Amino acid sequence: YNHFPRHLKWQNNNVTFRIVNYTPDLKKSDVDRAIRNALNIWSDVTPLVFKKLHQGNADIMISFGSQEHGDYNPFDGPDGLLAHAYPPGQGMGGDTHFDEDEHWTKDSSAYNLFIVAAHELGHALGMSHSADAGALMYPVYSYSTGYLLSEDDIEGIQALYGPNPNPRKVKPKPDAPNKCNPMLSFDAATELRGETIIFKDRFYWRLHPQMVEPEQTLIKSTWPSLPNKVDAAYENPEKDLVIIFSGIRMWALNGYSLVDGYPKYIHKLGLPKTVRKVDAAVHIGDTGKTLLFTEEEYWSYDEATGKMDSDSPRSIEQDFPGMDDEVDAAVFHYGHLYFFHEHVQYEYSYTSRKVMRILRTNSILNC
Amino acid sequence: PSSALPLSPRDRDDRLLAEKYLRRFYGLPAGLQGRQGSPVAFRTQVEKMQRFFKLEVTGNLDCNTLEVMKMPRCGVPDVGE
Repeated sequence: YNHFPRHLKWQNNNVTFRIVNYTPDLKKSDVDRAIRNALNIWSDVTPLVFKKLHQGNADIMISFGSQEHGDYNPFDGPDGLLAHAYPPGQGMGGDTHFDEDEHWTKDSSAYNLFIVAAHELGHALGMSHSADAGALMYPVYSYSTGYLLSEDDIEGIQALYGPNPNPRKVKPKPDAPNKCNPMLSFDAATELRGETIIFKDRFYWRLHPQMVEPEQTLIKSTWPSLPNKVDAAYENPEKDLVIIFSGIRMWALNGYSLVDGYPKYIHKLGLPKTVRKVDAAVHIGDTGKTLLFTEEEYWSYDEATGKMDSDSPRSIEQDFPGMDDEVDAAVFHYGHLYFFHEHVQYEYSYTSRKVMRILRTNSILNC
Repeated sequence: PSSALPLSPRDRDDRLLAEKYLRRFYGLPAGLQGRQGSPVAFRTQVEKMQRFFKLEVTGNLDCNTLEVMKMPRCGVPDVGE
């Protein structure tokens, strides 16, 4: 998290706000509720108390305007700049402006006013932008469900105002995983048209052969309809599809686009109803088989026939000697399988059925 | 890309977008001190933005950097006054 220079903050915990005008995109009561809920997000975790004024000058003056709207800090029409706010202080300090050229909604169909208001009011209280891609104070808009603040946001606002003396029970989002944490484990890994995608918590890293630095992004900012957590993933290059598993459902991607007709149940692959989660999946180009790992066993799915091999399930420990008996993620590169389990990565020769090397899981992330 | 080569319209648009972005969010000086005057200053600000967004720090306007610059976002600068 970051604060503004000199850690600007309101000197009094009782802060007033006033909604000066309204967007025609939403009912007045929807705007009122969105702003009130956005303020509550911050008051739940601090001693701050917000009082609404209906006329006169409030600490935080909230308004909608387009292009030049009176503060010589013009908006730019649809998209681009969505809103801005000023740090605590006299006059324009704390004032919060929304770009009326955006379409404001209560859902994910356009820009969600509640989410953008919660971010801007963070500025009005003294928070600057965070570089944590999962934080509410991250500068780029992304729609998200559930509790908005991350641990990073709460740490930042409490560094200014302290905690709420009567805290309400909240469940902050965990911070973005640190790729060089030596104990890092993966949720899933797959290829995607020459890139490698690695899923961890609400995020994924994208590794491109020519990029030294993996790029971390929120899953939902790229695929809003995917769940926040992915269990397994594999690419079937012949069909140009990436299959994503979460719980008992699976989705298909063609490139970065979701394929219609999904999600489907994983049991359509021939997995029994007792299987509720796929731990890891990997497509072996040489054999046309996809291996699906569930606890200590794995299933072999024949992509050509669309059927599970009759001798499935088989024991991981038996068929992959030298490996742990469980797998978190797996990818197949030039005849070598790379199994990831907790913080250890195994480079496995599929032909000689032997562990060739043992590395740290996050060595693939240049750590 | 070297400024000695003629720019395609698209490159020129991207560069203008980048200048505007860096001026607004990373304090790139306006006018001649900006891109035309000091390629070093421009590169430094691109690197600062790439570091903030945990992109590969190249100082160049690569496609990932431009992609982030085009995302809808908050109008408050990413760095202090």
